Amino acid sequence: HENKAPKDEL
Amino acid sequence: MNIFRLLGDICHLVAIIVLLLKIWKTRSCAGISGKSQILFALVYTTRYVDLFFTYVSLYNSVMKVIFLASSYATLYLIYVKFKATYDFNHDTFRIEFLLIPCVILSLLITHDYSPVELLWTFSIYLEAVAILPQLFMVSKTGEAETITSHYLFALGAYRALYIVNWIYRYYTESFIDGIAVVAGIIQTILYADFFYLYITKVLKGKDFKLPA
Repeated sequence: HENKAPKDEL
Repeated sequence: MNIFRLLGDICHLVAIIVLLLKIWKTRSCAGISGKSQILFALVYTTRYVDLFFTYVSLYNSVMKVIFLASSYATLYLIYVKFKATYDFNHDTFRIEFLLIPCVILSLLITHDYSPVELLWTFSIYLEAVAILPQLFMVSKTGEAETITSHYLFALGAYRALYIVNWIYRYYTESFIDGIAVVAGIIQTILYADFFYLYITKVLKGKDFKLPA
């Protein structure tokens, strides 16, 4: 299971 | 935040400002693909709906608002204010050939089936190919104004710098987002031909012309 990546990039 | 991502964001910002200024100063959008600009507006709209749901930082929110506002301002200049100068005869790329595969792909390969995540995934795939109508237009006319080539270079450099940022983040934070990385690499590869001609011609003061 892959963790949802944090969306801190633009 | 690291230096590669910051430089990438600055390149992105420079690209958008260069395009807006070019159109505004010359009172013309000749040589600019309105279709690519429609796709970019769609990219920002679908990616930045999270402005309403998640707060990352002031920097993040301000940049998102700038990208959204500038993309719609660009569309306004092309399709309303300077519509008479829009070169629609050469802007003939069929964007449904990009939109439909991107919708399908985002439904097939996504981290999560939530609406916001699906929109984000779609925006990543669409961004990778959004420049194709513009590159198609350049290949059709065989040339680009110097300022347009600066725009394209800055826009291509932005995602190339993001790749370096992802490598850096992988080693320093163990952070990796496979979807963004693969799409970002494809996006950068699409600019490769252009980068080559830009470096060998435009930076030496020549016009951007495709070899006959």
